[in-house]
Amino acid sequence: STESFIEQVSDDPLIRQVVSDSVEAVDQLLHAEHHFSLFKAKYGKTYDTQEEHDYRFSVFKSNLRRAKRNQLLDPSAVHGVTRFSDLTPDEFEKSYLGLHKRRLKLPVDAHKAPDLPTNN
Amino acid sequence: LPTDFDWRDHGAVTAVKDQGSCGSCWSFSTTGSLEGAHYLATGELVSLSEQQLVDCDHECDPEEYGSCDAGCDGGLMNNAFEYALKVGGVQKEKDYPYTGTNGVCKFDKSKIAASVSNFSVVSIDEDQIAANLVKYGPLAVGINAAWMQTYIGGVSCPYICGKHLDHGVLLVGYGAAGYAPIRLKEKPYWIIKNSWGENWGENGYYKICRGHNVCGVASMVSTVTAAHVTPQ
Repeated sequence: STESFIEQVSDDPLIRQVVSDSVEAVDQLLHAEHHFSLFKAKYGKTYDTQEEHDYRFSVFKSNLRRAKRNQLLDPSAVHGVTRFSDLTPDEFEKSYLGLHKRRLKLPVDAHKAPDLPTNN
Repeated sequence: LPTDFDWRDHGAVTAVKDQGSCGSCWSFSTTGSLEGAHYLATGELVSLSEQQLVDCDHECDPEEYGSCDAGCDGGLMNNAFEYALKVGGVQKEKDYPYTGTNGVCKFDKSKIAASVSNFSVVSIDEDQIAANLVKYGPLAVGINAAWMQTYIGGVSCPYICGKHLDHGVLLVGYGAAGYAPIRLKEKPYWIIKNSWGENWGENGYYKICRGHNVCGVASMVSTVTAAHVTPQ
């Protein structure tokens, strides 16, 4: 449903400049490389090997697309390149989240907060 | 209820911290809530130790085998409040500094800086959450962090967001309407302190729209009340 939603939202009626796919692809790659350079400089990122660097660049490009999609689906926020842009969603979840995901059960001492007045 | 409220304006919130690449978000949410409660009880704002919780808190839910707090491998704020109740409290950050790795417990009972007197779970009603926030201080909340990896600023209000919780954060305030930089859209929102450093989000903070339990933000909310501790 997300994909079809994006097609609807991004398939805007405006006339687009028609360029051949290869030119656009090159342009996007240059764009991504420029962003990746800025990202590495801003967050002090270095990679041990050329393979690791190339892999992280591919993850970065995928996260650029995710940020673009997130911007479409979350228009009242600003989405883009963050310090986590060279991490896959799984790596991000494993390293930076950490809430036990399970049915909400409460320890024996927890009790429900009494309702508070919310008007006046 | 005030239309806008922010505990940062009342001195009840410490600086934004950074959990590093360690799944210890639950400990930051726990200390943030206890720091606020301690401030309300004593007038003293003191940064509390997440590392004590990471190293020493292995509290389990007695009703569910295997759901224990496990340092960098995850935990739950309500379990952590239970642990703090049992051991007497939490030390200062400076006495038990954060390393971002699972370590051997070095808890020193004589250096307890803040104690839990009780904790409660707030219903999913977002007005009740606002009322508990104003009355008891910053709240420990769970959230689905799917949209936070690419978040830079503004009020996040995704059209699609799961409600399964995978991140623990601190609710410090709320606003009646927030204009997003790109689009002028009014959104009442929650103000959330995260633990990914100041160079993430809006100076370390996240804003998410209020009113529809977006990303599950209203489904695991806890208040904590601090006991008066005679300073060591």
